[in-house]
Amino acid sequence: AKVDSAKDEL
Amino acid sequence: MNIFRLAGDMTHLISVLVLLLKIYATKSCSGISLKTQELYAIVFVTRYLDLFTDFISLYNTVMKLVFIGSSLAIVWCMRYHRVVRRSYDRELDTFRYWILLGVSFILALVLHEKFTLQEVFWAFSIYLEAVAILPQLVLLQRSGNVDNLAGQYVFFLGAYRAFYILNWIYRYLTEQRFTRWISCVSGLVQTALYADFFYYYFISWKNNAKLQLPA
Repeated sequence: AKVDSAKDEL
Repeated sequence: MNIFRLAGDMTHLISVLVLLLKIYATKSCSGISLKTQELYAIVFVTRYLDLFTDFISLYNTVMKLVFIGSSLAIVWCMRYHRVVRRSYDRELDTFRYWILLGVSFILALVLHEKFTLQEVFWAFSIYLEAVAILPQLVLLQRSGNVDNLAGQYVFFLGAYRAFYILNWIYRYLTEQRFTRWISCVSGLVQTALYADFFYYYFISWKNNAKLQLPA
């Protein structure tokens, strides 16, 4: 699924 | 990735390592709230549901595994390790954390980015993390004298989210479409809850005295 950039945080 | 977020992740990692060090080196968990550790385990499990579905980077995956693994290991240790469990301040760690779980979950059902299981649980984990430290702060106030490692653990845990706030400001300024109100507002609340702890921590550091939280 395309991970929108904001969800790349821990 | 920016320097603020990297600093935040490293500070978070340090807080986990300090706690693991305290438990393994002293075989004691005095001054540590099991309830906060259990809340953090729930935070990581519900936040990283995408661990096996979305691969973002090796760093991201490794850190998620470290946080989930360490939080579960600490909960296991404090509950079942025959030596460590004896030093758990059971009678002081009485925060009714069901309230925190209930309020966070209801809030996540109302306030989320998309009404999908993953997004609702993600929002739940963000709200829960903001208040997860409360049992620990209450325990520190009740136990009076705070041993160094427990104080350092809470200090680094509070500092990491402060770095994340700088990261959100930086991303908001540099990425035109970056908006993460849920994380930002929740992160501000989370860091604000540490404010008085930071104040007393700074005072004790300045006077080179033991950390004393007012009852």
